[in-house]
Amino acid sequence: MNIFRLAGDMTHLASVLVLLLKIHTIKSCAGVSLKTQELYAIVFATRYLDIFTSFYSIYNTLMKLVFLGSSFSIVLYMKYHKTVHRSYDREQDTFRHWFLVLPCLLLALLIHEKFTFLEVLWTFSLYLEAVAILPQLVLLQRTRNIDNLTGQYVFLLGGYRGLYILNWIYRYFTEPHFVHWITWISGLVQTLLYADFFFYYSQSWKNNKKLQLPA
Amino acid sequence: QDKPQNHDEL
Repeated sequence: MNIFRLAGDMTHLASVLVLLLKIHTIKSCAGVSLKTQELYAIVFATRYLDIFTSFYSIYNTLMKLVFLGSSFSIVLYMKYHKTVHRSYDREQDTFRHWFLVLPCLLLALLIHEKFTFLEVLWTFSLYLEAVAILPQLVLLQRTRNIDNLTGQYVFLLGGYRGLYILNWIYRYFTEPHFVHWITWISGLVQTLLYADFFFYYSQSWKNNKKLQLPA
Repeated sequence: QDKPQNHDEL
């Protein structure tokens, strides 16, 4: 475990906590895309099936349980909690997210490191995670008033991906045979999707103005 | 051959 990965995991954890804080404490999910949250729930459910087959560390298992639990509870909150559900921007959150799932599954069947059930699902989760933020970015662009928590949530998620890239560079130079092209390329694509958001986020921060994405 | 891939990252 290097400092970049730990920082990346902690940033990821912080993003989930920010979102849970908003939903649980303020009872609002305004500006949060349910489509993205559903995709993340699928991502974690398919990636962390190896909880049952491989053990790496207590840390690893605990974090997997946290990400599984939080992603499913966020989806349930948004769908079934009366007050939270009322604040959901249903009319704006119209991205056809199921159309992302099938191409990712096909790509995972075609391009993978090993053709086993768990490995193909793991690869599918990498491809799906790379594009899962798209509905959220589209929703942000449509939302007139992006509140601070939603902006911070997306910023932390993007930060987590950026830190993971530093982690891969570090591991490549310090660990022999650490080469994972599929993970790297999907991670890079995922991080690039945030580039635009990061630009406007830093602008709003610098000018001390409310975050607003151009339509 | 049947050993699972090492996925130690999250």
